[in-house]
Amino acid sequence: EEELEHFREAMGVMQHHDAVTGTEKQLVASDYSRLLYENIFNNEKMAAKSLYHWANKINNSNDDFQMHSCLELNISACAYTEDNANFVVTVYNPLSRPISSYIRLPVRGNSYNVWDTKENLEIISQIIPIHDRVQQIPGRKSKATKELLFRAIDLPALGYKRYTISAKPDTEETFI
Amino acid sequence: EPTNSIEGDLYTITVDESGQIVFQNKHDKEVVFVQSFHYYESAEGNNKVFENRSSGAYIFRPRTSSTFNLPYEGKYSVIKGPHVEEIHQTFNQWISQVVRVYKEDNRMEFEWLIGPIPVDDKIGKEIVTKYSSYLISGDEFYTDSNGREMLKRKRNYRPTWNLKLHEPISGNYYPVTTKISLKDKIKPMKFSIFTDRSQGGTSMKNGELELMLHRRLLKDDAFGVEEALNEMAYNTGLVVRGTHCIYLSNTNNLDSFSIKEKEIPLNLALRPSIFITIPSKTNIDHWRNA
Repeated sequence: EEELEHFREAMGVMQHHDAVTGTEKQLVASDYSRLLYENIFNNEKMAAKSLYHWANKINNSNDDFQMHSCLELNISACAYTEDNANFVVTVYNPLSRPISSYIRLPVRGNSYNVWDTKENLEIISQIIPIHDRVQQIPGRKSKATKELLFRAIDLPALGYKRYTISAKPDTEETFI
Repeated sequence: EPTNSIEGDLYTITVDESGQIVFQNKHDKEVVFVQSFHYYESAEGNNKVFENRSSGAYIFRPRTSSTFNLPYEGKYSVIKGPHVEEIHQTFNQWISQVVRVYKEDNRMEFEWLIGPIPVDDKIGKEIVTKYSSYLISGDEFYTDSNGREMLKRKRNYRPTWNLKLHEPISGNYYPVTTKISLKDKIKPMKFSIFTDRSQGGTSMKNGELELMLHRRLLKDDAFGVEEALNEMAYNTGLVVRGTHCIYLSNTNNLDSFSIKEKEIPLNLALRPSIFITIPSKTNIDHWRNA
């Protein structure tokens, strides 16, 4: 509750009319960014706890079960997906009805296996270069030059699906 | 093979020589629209009297009533694959976009990247994109300004008083929460643009929709913020990246059309959350079985 309360407070501050319309002073805008970042980052653990609770699994402190959010996907950057050859993606659907959605993840490899753990089958993925201009955005410190795209089919309402992703052997050396 | 086009089941999208994106329906050659980027130069004054008020955080006030065209470098590449086809277009040093068509989705996506807007010439600039279609919409268009239902807008008109606009551009701009659309007055056609954030929008010409993408201004408008809308990061102006989803279709099957129109903004606003776990053991099979 305490962790969640900080997040609620930040969301409360964002209801101010200047925050909604962008008529705040620059220093205030920067403070809003700080508030949002800190609280979203701190709530990673809580999101992980919830997902493991639903999966009837224990959320232990083992690194194997740490979940991370990628807060820089808006500039096609994510340290976790671009620096690792193997990773697991949990996709949560916040809508109250099932949907299918395309998932884009910044990567460095040329080819990946994407495995739907619920259906237990490999699904088709596509590698797309990230636009040159995106790679040149001031302040973007990412090694990702491509995005891995796949379609998450039939994400359950207010539920999740999990995908295991591994770079194909011929590209694994990229990550060494 | 060199190509300048991508296609979905129902349509083809092409880049022409001037950098405009041209959409054409495969079955109905009259269903065409063209997308392009333009900018307004912002008004600057001493804010002492109404006529001298500057464009700022609170008000949009272009210096002239027409947009300026942008120089086009003419660079693009085309990517095709099993899920998506994309045109990566570089308009100039500070405007680029990706136009994409997903194979299993009957909509187009324009992912624009604007900034840092150059202001070395000491002129504030406000960047817009225009989607020009052959729809006969007259002077009417629709916006979801209150975030609920679609409200009918009429150019140079207010429903409760006789209007005489001195500033025809800003006087016709309306808030767009997620959607702006046009209806053809003769054919059962509708043209909608869905935004991933609130923007300003208008229809200044028959069949045309216009949305404001990014602004970099050098003067305060004296309405309270006391700063020019000149956001900086890394010692330069901000770069913004966002998406417009386009849905242009006939409304013969109104049920499926309405369902689709309600699905798109929800999917844009409430996207799936993504969490990454890195297995400490390299044995990914362990995860598959878990």
